[in-house]
Amino acid sequence: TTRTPMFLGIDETAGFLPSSAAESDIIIGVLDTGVWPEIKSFDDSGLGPVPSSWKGECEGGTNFTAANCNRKLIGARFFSMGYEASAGAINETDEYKSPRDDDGHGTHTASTAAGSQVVGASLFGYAPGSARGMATRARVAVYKVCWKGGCYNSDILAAMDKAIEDGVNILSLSLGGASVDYYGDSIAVGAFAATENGILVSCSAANAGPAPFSLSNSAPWITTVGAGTLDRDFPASVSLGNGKKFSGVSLYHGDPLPGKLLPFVYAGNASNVTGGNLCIDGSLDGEKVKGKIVLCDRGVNARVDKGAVVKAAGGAGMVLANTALQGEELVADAHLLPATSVGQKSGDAIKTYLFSDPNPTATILFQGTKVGVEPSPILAAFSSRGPNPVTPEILKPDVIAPGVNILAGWTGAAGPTGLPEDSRRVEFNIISGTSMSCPHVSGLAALLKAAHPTWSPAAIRSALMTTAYTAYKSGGQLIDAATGKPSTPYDHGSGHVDPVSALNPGLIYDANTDDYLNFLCALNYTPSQINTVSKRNFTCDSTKKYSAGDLNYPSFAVPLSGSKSSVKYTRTLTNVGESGAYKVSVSSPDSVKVSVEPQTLSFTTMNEKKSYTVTFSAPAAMASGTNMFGRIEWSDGKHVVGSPVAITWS
Amino acid sequence: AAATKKTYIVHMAKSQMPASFRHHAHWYDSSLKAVSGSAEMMYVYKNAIHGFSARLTAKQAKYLENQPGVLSVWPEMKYQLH
Repeated sequence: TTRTPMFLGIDETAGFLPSSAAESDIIIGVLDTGVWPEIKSFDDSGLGPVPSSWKGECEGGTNFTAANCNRKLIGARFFSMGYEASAGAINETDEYKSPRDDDGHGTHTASTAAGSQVVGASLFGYAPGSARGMATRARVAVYKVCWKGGCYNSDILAAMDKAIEDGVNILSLSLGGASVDYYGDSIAVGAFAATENGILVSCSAANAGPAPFSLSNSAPWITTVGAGTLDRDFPASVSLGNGKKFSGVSLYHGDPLPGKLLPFVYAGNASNVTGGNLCIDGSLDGEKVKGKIVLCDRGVNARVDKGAVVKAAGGAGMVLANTALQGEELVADAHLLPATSVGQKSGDAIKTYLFSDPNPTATILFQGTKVGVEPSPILAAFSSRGPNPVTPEILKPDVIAPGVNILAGWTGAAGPTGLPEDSRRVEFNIISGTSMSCPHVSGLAALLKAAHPTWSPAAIRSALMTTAYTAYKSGGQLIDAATGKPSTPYDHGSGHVDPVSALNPGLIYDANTDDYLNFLCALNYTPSQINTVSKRNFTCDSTKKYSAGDLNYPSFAVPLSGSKSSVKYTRTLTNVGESGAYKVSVSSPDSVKVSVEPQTLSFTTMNEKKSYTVTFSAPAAMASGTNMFGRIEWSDGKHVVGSPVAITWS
Repeated sequence: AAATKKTYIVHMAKSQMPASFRHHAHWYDSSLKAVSGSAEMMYVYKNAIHGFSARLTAKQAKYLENQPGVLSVWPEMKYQLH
């Protein structure tokens, strides 16, 4: 990626990052749509031999042989039996039955996590710079589990099974399914085994925001990643015939619009079908849009599909307007015709002009790439939100990372829009999603693992979470694009990752398999359900009182009710820094008393553990669904070990 | 409709494997064959879960659930890229 290493502070590595030798021992397994191995992001120049621990393979198939792997891309496998059993045999003239990437998504995520540095990268000149993965020297192993017809969990499980055997250190999954109990979720079950084997599993939180309870991959042994913006934009403004101008974004590259105002029409008024405003295939009247700029509303079909529909109908350009669902969040696309995306407020104002002027006109001005945009990051409106739909006592997502307008490697088999009619081929593409933020965290976790080889997956996640930030350097809390207001821990979890701070967190909240088994007991899972998740007979102690909230997690989610107005949680901190005394500070919501005991924790040796309790007490019951937020921080003056608190009444 | 086969993921309690089986895959196969002589395993899992996936009718899947050592039988689910 370009820009994100700088945005995350890992572009200047001296004194912070692990040695390149340690980093090159780390293997990131990426379950996705495969890989396009020929792009420069998978160049292995300067990398030493493949780690001796590696047991993986480079499997051959359609247009892919073992020769496509090298010392960067050290493994490539594909899993299609489940897909073919459900969707029919793969037509190898239409789809690569091999690790080769038909789609681009897998190449993008793999190169984001661990791509080699590529000088002079851009998409049509947009987002120019040196592109690199987060862990440039880590190795990549690709497990293709997603096909043109989807991703099936029998294949996903097979890939996780093999990745564990192959010896990956990090697993990156930018995919998910419905939220169900952990024993019915293949990713949760596979991730449990991976975690037990010391593998950190990083998963995308999903793109179902801003609705609450919209998360995927919410098991506490998974690192769940939401998405935020960078300080980069691709401005493309709309000028109207009345002289007014509105900002938008675009990655359009091609013939410009004529240097004059063009007739402008609302798609809903250029269609005879219900929902014509959405520019769905076949919905536009060619007579009414020919040679005009068309305003389409977001929703139902893909953004780039709308551009293709306008182009096919003879439109000259498109303005794509957000609805309340997306708010002011601007996601740029490499449309096939001159087009720009505008926020809801601008869209509403433009529509007012369209409906009031008998002869509306407009043009679009494309202004390239702008950096230094503030405030940033802003939480993406699409980023899925808590509360955790499966276990309300575990706050999710865990962190947010860059996931909006991310440039990274792309397949040679599809154009940047992914549309069949897009014959353009690019080495880099700019796309958005929690799919893009997840491999950022996977790569950063690889850096932490290289720097601290003995740390458990929980320790690495803890370091990322407790050092994440929730406020801008210039002041003010992180903003949510969906509302324009400060986001909450249910939106951003512990906050935006800060990898340089995460390398030296001071203290960590560790957890091991026994802790997760006790957590499963707290969920009242039956022995059979626990066995399904953990592959072992485990008997919960009937004399012991288990509490899901007592899992040694680096954040706090506290469900309260009329009958349960006080909750006590216990946590244990492990010293991973110098000796010192940490003092607690609490910011609690007005209606809830948060008390921590003891208030000081002194550590004298490395790996020393100290426990504390937190009591959340609400003097008065609140209406069901009421959320309140706070924060608990431990600091020795050098480190700040922060935990968000989310309290919800039911 | 009753004869339509779908993919199922079968979780097994490996600790319950009878001593007469030398390898867990043989036990899985035997459990599967007990409900369908023609059914074949797609994947045998050993690290992520203990179990296997196979194509079964809904009735066979229900029957398999009651076989000794079978923890759970889950129908195939489709996941999405994010």
